[in-house]
Amino acid sequence: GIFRTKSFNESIPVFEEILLSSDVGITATNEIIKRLRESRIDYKTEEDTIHFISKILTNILDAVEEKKRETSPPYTILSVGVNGTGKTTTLVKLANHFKNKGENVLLVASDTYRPAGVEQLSIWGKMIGVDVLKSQKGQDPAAVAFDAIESAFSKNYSVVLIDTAGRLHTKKNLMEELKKVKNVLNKKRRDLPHDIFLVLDATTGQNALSQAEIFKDSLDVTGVILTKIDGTAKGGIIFAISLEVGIPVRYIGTGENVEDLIEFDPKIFVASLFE
Amino acid sequence: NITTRLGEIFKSLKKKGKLSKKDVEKGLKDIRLALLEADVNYKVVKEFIERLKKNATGERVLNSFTPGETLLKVVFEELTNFLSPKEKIEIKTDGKPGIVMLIGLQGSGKTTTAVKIAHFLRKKGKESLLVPCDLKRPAAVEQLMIMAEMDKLPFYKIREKTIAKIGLNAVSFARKEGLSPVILDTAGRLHIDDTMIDELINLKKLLNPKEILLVLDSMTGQDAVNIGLEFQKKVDFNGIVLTKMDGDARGGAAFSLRYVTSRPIKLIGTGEKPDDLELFHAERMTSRILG
Ligand SMILES: Nc1nc2c(ncn2[C@@H]2O[C@H](COP(=O)(O)OP(=O)(O)OP(=O)(O)O)[C@@H](O)[C@H]2O)c(=O)[nH]1
Ligand SMILES: Nc1nc2c(ncn2[C@@H]2O[C@H](COP(=O)(O)OP(=O)(O)OP(=O)(O)O)[C@@H](O)[C@H]2O)c(=O)[nH]1
Ligand SMILES: [Mg+2]
Ligand SMILES: [Mg+2]
Repeated sequence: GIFRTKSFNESIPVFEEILLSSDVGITATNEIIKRLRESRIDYKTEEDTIHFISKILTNILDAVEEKKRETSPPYTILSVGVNGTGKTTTLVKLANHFKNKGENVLLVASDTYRPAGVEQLSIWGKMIGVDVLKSQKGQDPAAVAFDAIESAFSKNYSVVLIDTAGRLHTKKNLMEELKKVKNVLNKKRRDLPHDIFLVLDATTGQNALSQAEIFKDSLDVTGVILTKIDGTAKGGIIFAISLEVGIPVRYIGTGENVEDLIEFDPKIFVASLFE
Repeated sequence: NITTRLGEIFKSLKKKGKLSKKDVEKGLKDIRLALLEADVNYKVVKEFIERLKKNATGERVLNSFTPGETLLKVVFEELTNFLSPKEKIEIKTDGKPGIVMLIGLQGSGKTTTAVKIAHFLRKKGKESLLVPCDLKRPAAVEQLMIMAEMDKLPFYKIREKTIAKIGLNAVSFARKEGLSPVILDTAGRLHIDDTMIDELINLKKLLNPKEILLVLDSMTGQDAVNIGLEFQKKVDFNGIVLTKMDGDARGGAAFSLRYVTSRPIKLIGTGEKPDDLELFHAERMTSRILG
């Protein structure tokens, strides 16, 4: 087995190594080990230990789960995050997912900064048969978001997915730009946007925690989408994010194709840590 | 937070005056935590601390009048020593034309870095040819073309349908036009995707690039070791570029990567513009990792 040891105390350092090498981080790992020790359960076999550890981990993720709430159309999602994490590709996957459910989807290319950013989204839109609202070069993303909602009202789109340019959380003016997009949506209608998804790359280390903290502070992010889990990274940072920032994971990106998106399942994710 | 942690280690060691071996062990334990928080790989930290133990429990630290300071100095020097390239940093551009190939994971910053390198070389009097070798990602070719246009850098307009043909024709075009080096921007790929890795191996065999750079996101976590070793084993590279260093990631992945592959970190990306590229500086990286 993984632990190759009989005693519970001997398995602790092995377990610690699994957590640390999965990017769980020191603080969250210590919290998890603490809960494990406090449990005082009599572990007779390795199966027992893994079973109980899995329960602790799953509980951490379940603690931030939220019930899906009712939203009035258009269900509006804003996709945000640092550069290169997979925001644009993930939004395309979501668009495809909602289109297959029969929704009338609008993709909004409000990344007016990245060279060929609008082009990238519009090519994808054609490939999956979803309308793309293209912005003008250098147009203010807040203005594009405004136009998108106007268009959604007049053309009856039921789902609006807004892409934004990647930006480091440390760049204050860029974070302000995002706040402005959110405020414009709020002003258009108080319930918009319904979801703000922070797209995180599973290969990112402890910096993902700072990203989560700052994006949450600034925009009150409602969910995390963890991408590139098809690599060898484990994405353990989500335990730290659950414990310290309290944002639930909603979807996982498992590849570069449009169908490579799954709804987040805590049990399956925890099981994959021990593979 | 590394700054407060190192500050704590320092304070508690300072109060002690002469250090016992036990004090040094406690200090090293705290340094281990600091390195883990900075994203240095778990196994690399283990080995590094073992090495440090030998130097840190020697005469220099135990007999120093300011042992706390001396211990931190030893750590700083060891880390910097590891990070420093053993030769002067340069991009190999010799050849008629020279060939530079950029490889790495999805989204690490290869396309942007290709443009930065062309810009950097032009400042040194070399006119390179930017060649798009990513036919997979929607608008990848346009992205490179637009960036090249904006910075007035030579760009190879492709008509070919395969990477191999693009490479060969771009090289003869460069030779004809007196452009060197050719900079190949490849598609992002996983180190465990055999088909895509084979594509790189074939391109390398065909064109024999003298400079292959692994472009790695500086916020990469524990997985940096897997990524580095797999790319090295299957394709090999002779240098590393760390991107997005304008963020606040501590960059411990850089140390892990250097430690396990022994390849030099040559350049760092510090923004999204063509001139946001700097030569790697080991001491600055050490302070960043240690906070
Ligand atoms: N393997 C893998 N690659 C992915 C995944 N999601 C996105 N990618 C790839 O990651 C790269 C970056 O994706 P983008 O969608 O352009 O990322 P972005 O966040 O929009 O980038 P910026 O707009 O520049 O900040 C592309 O090569 C995608 O194909 C995933 O789940 N797995
Ligand atoms: N802040 C910052 N952003 C960077 C840096 N390097 C690249 N980027 C951004 O990171 C994102 C991804 O860059 P790309 O050059 O498209 O990355 P790539 O490796 O070519 O991506 P794929 O081709 O999809 O694998 C873009 O938004 C870039 O502007 C950097 O040093 N700093
Ligand atoms: Mg994008
Ligand atoms: Mg690219």
